[in-house]
Amino acid sequence: LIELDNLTRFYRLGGETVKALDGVSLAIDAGEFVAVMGPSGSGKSTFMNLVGCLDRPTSGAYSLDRQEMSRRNADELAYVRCHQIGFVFQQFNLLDRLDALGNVEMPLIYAGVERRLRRDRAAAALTRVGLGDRLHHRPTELSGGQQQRVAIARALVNAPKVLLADEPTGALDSRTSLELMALLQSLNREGTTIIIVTHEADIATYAARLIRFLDGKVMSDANQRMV
Amino acid sequence: LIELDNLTRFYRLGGETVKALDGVSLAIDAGEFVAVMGPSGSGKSTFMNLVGCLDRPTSGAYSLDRQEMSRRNADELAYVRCHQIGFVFQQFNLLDRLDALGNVEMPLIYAGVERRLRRDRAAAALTRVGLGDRLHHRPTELSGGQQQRVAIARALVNAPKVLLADEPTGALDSRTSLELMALLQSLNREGTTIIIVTHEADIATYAARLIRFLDGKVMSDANQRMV
Ligand SMILES: Nc1ncnc2c1ncn2[C@@H]1O[C@H](COP(=O)(O)OP(=O)(O)OP(=O)(O)O)[C@@H](O)[C@H]1O
Ligand SMILES: Nc1ncnc2c1ncn2[C@@H]1O[C@H](COP(=O)(O)OP(=O)(O)OP(=O)(O)O)[C@@H](O)[C@H]1O
Ligand SMILES: [Mg+2]
Ligand SMILES: [Mg+2]
Repeated sequence: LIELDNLTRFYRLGGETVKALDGVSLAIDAGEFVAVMGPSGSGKSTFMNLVGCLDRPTSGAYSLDRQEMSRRNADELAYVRCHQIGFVFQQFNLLDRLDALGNVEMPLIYAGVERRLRRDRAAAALTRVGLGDRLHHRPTELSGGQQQRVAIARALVNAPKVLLADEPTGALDSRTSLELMALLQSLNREGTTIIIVTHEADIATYAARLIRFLDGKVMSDANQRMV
Repeated sequence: LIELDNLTRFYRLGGETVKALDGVSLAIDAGEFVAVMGPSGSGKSTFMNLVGCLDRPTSGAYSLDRQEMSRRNADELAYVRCHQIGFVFQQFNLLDRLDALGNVEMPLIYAGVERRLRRDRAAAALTRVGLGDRLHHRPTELSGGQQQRVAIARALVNAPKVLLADEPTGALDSRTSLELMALLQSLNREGTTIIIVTHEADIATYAARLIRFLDGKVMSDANQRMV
């Protein structure tokens, strides 16, 4: 489903080049559950942004569902993102002017879903992550963990083929984290491909495969027994 | 040093009242190392904002160093914050238009520190958290864990009496987390009072006392053996 071939992402800053991703090649099949770990700054979010079609590589190739993504234009990338990929950002990226319900409706608006069905689906997604009583709170009126759960609901509301979650339990207490991981497990059993960046080893054990990054490269990539 | 007497913080939203903090009374002595845990939405950040003089309670009393804080005006609160308290926010709250160095300099500007000394101290604080080679990157040019470390450096640069850290290891890999906790331990041994909100039990073990929140109230408050 996902194939990366010697993918790089460089930034030029002042006189120097920062090699955020320095030659990554790997393949992920449909239905896999993959955890990504690695030190701060090792390229995990950069990798996720490239796989999620939110960024373009400096060089190398990226195919999603056998379609070459690295040369697509902005509109084509936006279409793929909206219909196939759900993304939970490390920093949530919620819109402050919209309440929780409005934020979760955004992907449905892009997908052209009609208004009343949109609100029902957004409300259901929020209820599934325990925020049924916070639908009309705006991000600044929510706790950190509640904002993260709004970001999760938004990523899932379009029933995406691929869910990319960058530190989705970063702001969650242990009980809410376990509830989220159970939800991800059931989505994975139903066929959703999941890639989750985490720095917590107990969260990584929910995945069947662990990829470790170091300095913009893949350091190790191994199957593991799922918990 | 810190005394809360039946402190509350209510929000009115639409027709209902959200009781973010619903009557909290406790005392923290100078030099303590306290961990705060509790479910998402239980009031931890609200508590930290009140202790950090960033917010006013709805009712109840709060004294810092025997001075009654709940009736102070905005300027007096700002003065106290800048000279006595260092705050690491759950969502970092960095200024996007300034680079790492500029962000860490901000508390020193408020404290009236002269320009060249300011830059040296800001650079030293960033080097201490491993970002010596990222001084001129802006927040959008840094990884999540790097942004968090800029927020930590900024909180420490004024050598505050009280450090309030809301989920400071949320975006950090395990090695960087342990480095940060070792730094906090050494600051505590030198006399800094530390209150850290965390959802990770291994991080909480660095503290000598654990306070648990539930539904805006203190559920338990006990000393524990420091690791
Ligand atoms: N401005 C606001 N208006 C209305 N309700 C608010 C506002 N700010 C916070 N709340 C509510 O107050 C409660 C406590 O929030 P708080 O941020 O203190 O929780 P927390 O314990 O830090 O949670 P987390 O672990 O998720 O960060 C939450 O239920 C939240 O929805
Ligand atoms: N716009 C940018 N300009 C320059 N350098 C950048 C930019 N974005 C990221 N970087 C650098 O690229 C490297 C990788 O960043 P990335 O966000 O992928 O790390 P990460 O593994 O997600 O880290 P963390 O665990 O801290 O979130 C970092 O060293 C960072 O400083
Ligand atoms: Mg990251
Ligand atoms: Mg919080």
